[in-house]
Amino acid sequence: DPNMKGGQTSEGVLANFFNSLLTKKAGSPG
Amino acid sequence: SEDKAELCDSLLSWLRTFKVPSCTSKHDLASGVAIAHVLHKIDPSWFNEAWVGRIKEETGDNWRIKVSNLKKILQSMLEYYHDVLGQQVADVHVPDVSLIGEMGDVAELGRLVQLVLGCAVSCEKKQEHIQQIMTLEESVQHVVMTAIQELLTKEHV
Repeated sequence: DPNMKGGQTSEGVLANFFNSLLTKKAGSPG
Repeated sequence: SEDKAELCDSLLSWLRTFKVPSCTSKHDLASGVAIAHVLHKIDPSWFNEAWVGRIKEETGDNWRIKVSNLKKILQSMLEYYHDVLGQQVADVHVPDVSLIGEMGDVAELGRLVQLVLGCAVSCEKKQEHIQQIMTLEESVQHVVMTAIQELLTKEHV
């Protein structure tokens, strides 16, 4: 499945990434 | 450069979600007007109305006015990264705004909009902006994600 990446769907990768950004403190570096 | 040109296309779809005027094509963005209005929506306390007022709306084909607008935008964004976000922008991410204003260089334009994206996802209202990004087409979200990752990994270089 071309949408699979490391056992995770492409949608899952995106959701994980953006959710992790959401939980990062605003203005915090790195 | 091709990557940055693709970035420019995808980020244009994102910029359009701010519903500011003069944001229909890459050509529009080269004047800096739409970008200034987007920055005002991202953080109106820093990119305030007085600041937006310093951006000349009627640039026509005058490249000198475009470059002047873009220089003001870049300078204020770099100060925003430093003073508000506490982040250092690596030289590799700093666009040559002369090339945007004079030639409409899409790769450099991609770099400029990438910095705008970085402001949106790190500012106080980032939740709103990130949730908006998550409503975009999946292919666009992928480009946005890569652009943010690039900024995050190289910001301390």
